[in-house]
Amino acid sequence: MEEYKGLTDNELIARLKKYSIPHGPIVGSTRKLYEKKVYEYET
Amino acid sequence: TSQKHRDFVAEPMGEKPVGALAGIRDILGKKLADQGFDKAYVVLGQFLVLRKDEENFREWLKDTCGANAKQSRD
Amino acid sequence: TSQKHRDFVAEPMGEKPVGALAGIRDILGKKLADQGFDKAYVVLGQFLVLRKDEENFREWLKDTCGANAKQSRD
Repeated sequence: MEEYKGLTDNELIARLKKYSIPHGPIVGSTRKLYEKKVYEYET
Repeated sequence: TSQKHRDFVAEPMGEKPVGALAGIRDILGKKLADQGFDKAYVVLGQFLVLRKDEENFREWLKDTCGANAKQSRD
Repeated sequence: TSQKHRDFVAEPMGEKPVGALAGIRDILGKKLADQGFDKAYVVLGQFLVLRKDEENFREWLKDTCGANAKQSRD
């Protein structure tokens, strides 16, 4: 999961869009959830 | 819905504590409060920022305070 | 408050676009929408998650879409 912390918000959003994962904006209180959803998708 | 939820929606949310939310009892409420979600309106804010997506909201709740399926559904 | 704001609060927020918010015009609205804040309720969510702290909210708005002091006050 560590590598996802290095992603910029835009990079994270690009992956969420690429994987069609429903998402809202990346803010402090949502970032961790979305990093996890991308991690789960990619693993 | 539970009586607790009916009581909650019967009046403006105002500054109600997070424990006033249906499904959120002492332990869960404490874990949420420890992470800054000490008021019901902050949890509402998180639901809105998650674009009212129930699945994402439940997953966030489980990750944040360990709420189980029933608790997060409530 | 502006007529735009009076119009906004005169009815439930529902699915109103972010541009319906007072102070948020086309350019700002587009920048916010590009980052996922396309609906007024999502911006409300962020305000609530920021614990209704006006200063933090204005700073966030400036950082997110470049709103100036007047726009963020509105």
